[in-house]
Amino acid sequence: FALTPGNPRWERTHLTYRIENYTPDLPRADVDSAIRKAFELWSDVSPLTFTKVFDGQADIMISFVRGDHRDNSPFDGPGGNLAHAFQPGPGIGGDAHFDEDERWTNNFRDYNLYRVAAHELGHSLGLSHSTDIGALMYPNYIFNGDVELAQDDIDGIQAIYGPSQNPTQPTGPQTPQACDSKLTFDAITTIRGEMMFLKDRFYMRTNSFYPEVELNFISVFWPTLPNKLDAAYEVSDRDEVRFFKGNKYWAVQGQDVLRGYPKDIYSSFGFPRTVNHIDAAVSEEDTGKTYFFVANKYWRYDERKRSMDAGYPKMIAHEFPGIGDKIDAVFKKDGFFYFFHGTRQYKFDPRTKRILTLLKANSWFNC
Amino acid sequence: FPASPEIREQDVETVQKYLENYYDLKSDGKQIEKQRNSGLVVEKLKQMQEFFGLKVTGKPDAETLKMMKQPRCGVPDLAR
Repeated sequence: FALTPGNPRWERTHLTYRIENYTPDLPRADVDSAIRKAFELWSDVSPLTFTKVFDGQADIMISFVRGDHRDNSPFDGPGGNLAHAFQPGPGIGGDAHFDEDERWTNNFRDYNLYRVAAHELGHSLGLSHSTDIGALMYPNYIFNGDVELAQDDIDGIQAIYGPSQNPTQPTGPQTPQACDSKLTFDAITTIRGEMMFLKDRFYMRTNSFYPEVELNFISVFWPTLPNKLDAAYEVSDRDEVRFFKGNKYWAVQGQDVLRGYPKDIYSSFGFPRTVNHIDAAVSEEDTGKTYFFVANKYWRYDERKRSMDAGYPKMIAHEFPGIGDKIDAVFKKDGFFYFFHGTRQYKFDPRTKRILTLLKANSWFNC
Repeated sequence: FPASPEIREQDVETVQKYLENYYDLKSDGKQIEKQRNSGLVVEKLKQMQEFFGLKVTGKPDAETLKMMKQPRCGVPDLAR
């Protein structure tokens, strides 16, 4: 997070705000609600309180304007610059302006007013932009379905105003760091020749053309997928990737989530009802066999016959000795299985059924 | 992969405007082309690439241009 240079802050913690005018894009009640909820995000984690007033000069004046609106920072028409806000202080200080040339929405479509307002009010309270892509104070517009303060945002606002008076200190989600030696994964899959590592709300992606690990929200590609997935695998001859959470799964083709999903794992794969989630999965392109790992057992599914092979489940130790009896994620590359459990990664040769190397989970990220 | 095409005039404008708006690049109305190769633009580009965790090249590569074209907040990343 970053505090605004000079550390401007409000000396009072009880502040007022006023909505000077309303965008025609939304019912007034939706605008009121979006702004109210945006303030609540910040008051929930700090000593600040916000009261809405209906006339006169409030600390934070909110308005919808377009083009040059005489504050020395003209807007630029649709797209680009969506809104801005001024640091705490008298007069224009704290005020937030929203570009009326944008379409303001209360859903997934660009641009969600609640999401943008939550960001701009961070500026009104003294925060600058964060480099943490998972933080609300990140400069670019990313809407992944929910609007919540990341731990980075909470740390920022509490650095200015101190902790909230709530008996239990609220916390927020953290953004995974590719080179954090304690990094673990929810799921990993190949996808069209690349690898995608999944953790909480994020994917991390490596490819040989760009050494930097790309980290972004899963919703950037597949808005309807849930966070904290359990497992994922690619059926490459169908150009399909399947994502599992609980007893459901989704299928995508490139950036399209296929219709008719989520489906349940019982009717699709034949799992017994005793299985309520999958830990990890990987499919072998050459044999069409998919391995599902659940606790200390694994199943083998035939993608071509579309049925579970007989004689399963078997103990993991039976076919994959040495990798332990619980895995978080697995993928196959160049004939080897890579099993992940916590911060450990096992490179496994299925031909000799031996572990070849023990690696750190994030060894693929060139740290 | 095709070599990245020579950067287009329009992209030069995008870079210039973005750095002026968000990275405090002073533009004294100098012809963009001259500015473009100035050390100042390279310096500001590196600051922007650093901020967004991009490869710090000082050049407006495809990843950098893609980031510059994303909708965002109008408050500068680098305070004036």
